[in-house]
Amino acid sequence: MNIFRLCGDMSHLAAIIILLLKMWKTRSVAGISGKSQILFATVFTARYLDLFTSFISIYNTCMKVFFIGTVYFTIYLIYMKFKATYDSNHDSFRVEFLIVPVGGLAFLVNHEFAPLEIIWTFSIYLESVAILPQLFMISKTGEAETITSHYLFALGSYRALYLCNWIYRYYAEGFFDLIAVVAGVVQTILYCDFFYLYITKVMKGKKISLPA
Amino acid sequence: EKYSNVKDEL
Repeated sequence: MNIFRLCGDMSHLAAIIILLLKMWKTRSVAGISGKSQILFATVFTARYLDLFTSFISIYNTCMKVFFIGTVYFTIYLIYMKFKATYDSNHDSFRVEFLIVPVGGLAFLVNHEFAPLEIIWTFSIYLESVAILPQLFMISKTGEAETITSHYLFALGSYRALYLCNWIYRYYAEGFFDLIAVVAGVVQTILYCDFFYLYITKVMKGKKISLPA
Repeated sequence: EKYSNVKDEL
């Protein structure tokens, strides 16, 4: 464990908590993409299959349980409890255009052609594009609530911090995982224009409103 | 460099 990875995990944790607070306080899921949350649930389920078979640390297990639990709770809030406030018209990204290519790529490009490894690779590739329905929804509605912007900033920062973690691990431990790094770079790049909007607008107290 | 298939990251 290093400071970059710890900050990344805390940023990820903060993003999830911000999202839950937004939903619970405003009792609304307006502006949140249910499809992205479904993709994140798929990512966590596929990646944490070893939750019960391999024990890394208390921290690792607690975080995995928390991530899996909260993402399914978020889906419950979106599609059941606050269903009336779910904006399905704007949440229209075709996720099959993500899942099929990502699934195919996981079969073709992986470290080892073994079931658990391919499923892990699938979860890594899927995570890098899982935010697209959410970003697409914001571009369609043309704006994002400030709290949703904070959620996205924290979520985007988590993988950017993981990139720093991989740089550190390469020089400190000789650890290097090309698949995770390339997917992490793609994932972080997808947030760049949002980061730009966040820093130029939200940091100055303005709302994010895209030219619709 | 070493790719470790131990998935110790989240």
